[in-house]
Amino acid sequence: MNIFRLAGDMTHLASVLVLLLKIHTIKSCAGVSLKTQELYALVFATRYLDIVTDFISVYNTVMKLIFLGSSFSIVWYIRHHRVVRRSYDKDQDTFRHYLLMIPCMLLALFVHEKFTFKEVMWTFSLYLEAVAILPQLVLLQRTRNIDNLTGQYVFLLGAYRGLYIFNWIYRYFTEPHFVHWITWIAGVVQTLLYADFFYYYFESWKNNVRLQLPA
Amino acid sequence: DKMNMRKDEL
Repeated sequence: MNIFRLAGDMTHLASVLVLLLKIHTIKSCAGVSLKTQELYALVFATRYLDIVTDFISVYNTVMKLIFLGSSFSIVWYIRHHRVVRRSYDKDQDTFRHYLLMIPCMLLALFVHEKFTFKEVMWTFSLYLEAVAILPQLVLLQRTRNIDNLTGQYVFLLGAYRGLYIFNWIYRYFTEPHFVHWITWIAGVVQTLLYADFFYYYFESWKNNVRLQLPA
Repeated sequence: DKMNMRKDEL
């Protein structure tokens, strides 16, 4: 475990906690894309299939349970909580996320490390996570005033995979392991998708103005 | 042996 990996995991944890905090305390999911949350729940469900078969460490198992639990509870909150669901803007959150799942599944069926169920599912989760933020970014462009917590959530979510890239670079030079090129490419694509968000997020922070993405 | 490192990552 190197500092980049730990920072990445803590940033990821912070992102889900910020979102849970927002939804649980102010009972509002305004500006939050349910589609992205559903995609993330699917990402974790397909990536952590080995949670019962392969024990890596207590940390690893605990973090997997936290990410699974938080992503599914966020989906539940937005869909079924009698107060939160009223603040969900389904007319704006219209990204057809099935159009993301299908190509990712097809790509995983053709481009993977080895053709086993767990491996294809894991590869699918990598591809899906790379594009899972798209419905949320589209919604942010439509939502005129992005509240701070939602902006922080997206920023932290984008930063975690960026830190993982440093982790892979660090491990590449210090350990006799290798990172499969699929992991590299999916991680870099995912981080690049946040590039314009990061730019506008930094600009709004620097000029101390409310974050707004150009339509 | 080259274990693929992703096994221990999240």
